[in-house]
Amino acid sequence: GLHFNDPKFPQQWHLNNRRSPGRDINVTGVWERNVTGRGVTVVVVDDGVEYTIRDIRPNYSPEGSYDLNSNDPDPMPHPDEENGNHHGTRCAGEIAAVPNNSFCAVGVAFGSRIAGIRVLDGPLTDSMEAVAFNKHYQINDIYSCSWGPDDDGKTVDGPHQLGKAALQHGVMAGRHGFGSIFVVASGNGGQHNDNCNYDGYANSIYTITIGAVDEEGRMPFYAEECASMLAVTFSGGDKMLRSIVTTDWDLQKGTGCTEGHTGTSAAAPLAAGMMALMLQVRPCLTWRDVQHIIVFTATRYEDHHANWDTNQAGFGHSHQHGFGLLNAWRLVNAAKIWTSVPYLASYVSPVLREAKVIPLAPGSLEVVWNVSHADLALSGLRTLEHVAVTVTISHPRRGSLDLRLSCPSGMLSLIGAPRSLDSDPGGFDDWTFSTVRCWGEGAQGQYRLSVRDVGDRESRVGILERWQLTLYGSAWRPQEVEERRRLLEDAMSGKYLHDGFSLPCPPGLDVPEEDGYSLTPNTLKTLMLLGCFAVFWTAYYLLEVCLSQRDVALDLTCGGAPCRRARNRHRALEEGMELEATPLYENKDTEETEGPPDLPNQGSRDQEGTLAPALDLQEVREGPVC
Amino acid sequence: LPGPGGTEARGPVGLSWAVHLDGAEGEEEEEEGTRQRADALARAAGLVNAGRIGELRGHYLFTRPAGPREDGLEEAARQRAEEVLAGHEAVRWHAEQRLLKRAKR
Repeated sequence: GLHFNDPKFPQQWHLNNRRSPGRDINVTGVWERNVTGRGVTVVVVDDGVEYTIRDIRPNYSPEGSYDLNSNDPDPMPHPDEENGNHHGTRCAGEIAAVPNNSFCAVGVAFGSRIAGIRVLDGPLTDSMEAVAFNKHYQINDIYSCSWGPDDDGKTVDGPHQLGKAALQHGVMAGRHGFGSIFVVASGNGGQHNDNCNYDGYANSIYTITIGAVDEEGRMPFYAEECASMLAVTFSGGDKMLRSIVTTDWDLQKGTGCTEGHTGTSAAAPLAAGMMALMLQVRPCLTWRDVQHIIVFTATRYEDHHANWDTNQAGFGHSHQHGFGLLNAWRLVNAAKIWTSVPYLASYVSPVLREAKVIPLAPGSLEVVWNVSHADLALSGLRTLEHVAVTVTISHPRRGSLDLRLSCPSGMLSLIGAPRSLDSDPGGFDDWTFSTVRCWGEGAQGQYRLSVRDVGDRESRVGILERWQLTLYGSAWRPQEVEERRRLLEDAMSGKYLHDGFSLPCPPGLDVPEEDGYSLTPNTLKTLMLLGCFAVFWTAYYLLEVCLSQRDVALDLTCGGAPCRRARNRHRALEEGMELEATPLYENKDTEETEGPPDLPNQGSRDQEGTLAPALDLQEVREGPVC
Repeated sequence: LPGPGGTEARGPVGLSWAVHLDGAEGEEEEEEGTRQRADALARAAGLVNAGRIGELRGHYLFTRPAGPREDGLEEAARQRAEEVLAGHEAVRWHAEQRLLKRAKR
């Protein structure tokens, strides 16, 4: 029932697929119920956002924006040699392109506000990442990050100390205590046999890791697999398949619109847009609520290549597709009735020192750790969310290692996939792998880490030096997980998706931001000019007043106050001015009897209804002054 | 690095350290005290306190002041800074800031 005049909207198959019905994010029904992301701000952390483009300008949030590359509040992208700084603008268009403006396309959450943090166009350090992740975190609700460490199949990297601290701080203090939502793209290293478990942003429990599928629902050639992927959504595929149509920059070779946005970069902003729709209907969802809703609503579909496994809690997961396809209708309906999950509970095992040789495949080194009821009693942890394993392994060729983790249920995760291009001799030094595949399962029992060497026989021996298990979850019992699943399925008809139904939301915390709004040099210059003008104008005015008073001082024949009032009035009349104070002065008695001096309004009216400023009233009561 | 917020676009990155100081997790007054200690510590290390790192309480960015850039001088400055920061009892953690490689996806 919705019609948009945006010329490229009919080609936005990811929003409304007419060629292959059902292969889209299922958002139109949500829009029809006026859920468009209103009241939510999404920030694109990237190479800038061209906010002056017609599709962006009306939804642009300067309050949430910043340029960390130039250190000013303006995130406008800078043209570069490769015409490459259009990336952030394209992502922003996917999220919040304005509809019905006869320009290009429509965003998933076209009622939301969109901000930009420019950080990828220059040298980047850990401290800059930390600043970016918390920038304006009481204004920005969702951080969309379509970038990460190199996807070259040999990099192992992620947030460093400060970046990690900022992510943690963001989920605790951001969004008035409900927690910033960090959406990250899983990676484009498919051709290089890369895997997103070697990306620390994807492994982080504080992020939502989003992968891509093409229009046919298959994993594209560029996409990466991993055990920490939460879900997938649409993006481009090979040459025969359509890419994402979205707003583009109009600088250099840009036209303001593109049909060629692809990669996991294109998938993550769609997910961020869907998160904005969720937050409109339920603003008090915490960062963990959002993760849970994704797990509970993502749809598993038939894809034999994806190797779906169903865990003990009944959730299907694939290393290729996470818990499945994001579906805007399901996400929003679930969000509408969602009550918060219990607080985050965790368990950390001791550092388990092994110093054991890793055998060549088909052999493997297996180490286990039992988590007892007593171990979990202190934190109250009962069911799992994320499971993390931190390992230190020495090995002459890191890419030959294969690491698998088995949860107490037997659910297996490939947490460290072999990578043919990774010949790093340094092994792993306290690298944390994570999996979400045991979500909702009981936490108690035996965890088994299996490590093997899939390299050739000439490779030297690897050693598992130490490992440590960390469990994250909540006090929910498995039955409560199941009960919540049933509750959500009941809501999928859309019966709660109207303005008349809303669950109460607790108020958020008042968390002040440190630096508020910093002034650019240009703004400072403008302010200085205005200040100078004000000073000169004041000086001129004072001079004029003083000169006009000289006549009074020299008039020795008239020194009394009544005389001055009469003279002033006389002069004003001579100059053709009708002073508002004049009738008040003459009707002083009337004015005094009309009301107490502390009238609520700032002025009072004379008999003719003329509004007189309070200042004039005061002047009359105290008598004339010169 | 001219400030905690970032660098001049495409400009060279000089020496800088992220420093986490003790006793800065509390109220604003404590934070102000920590800032003053950070200023003094940065001076002792031959660096300038460029301010707090974003919203992370107790975390400061120390940068090397502008001056002649010679290899020998830079290494000497690095050693001095490392010595002072590693030896100071109020420094909970410190790390020299290095360029990160990040790719759009």
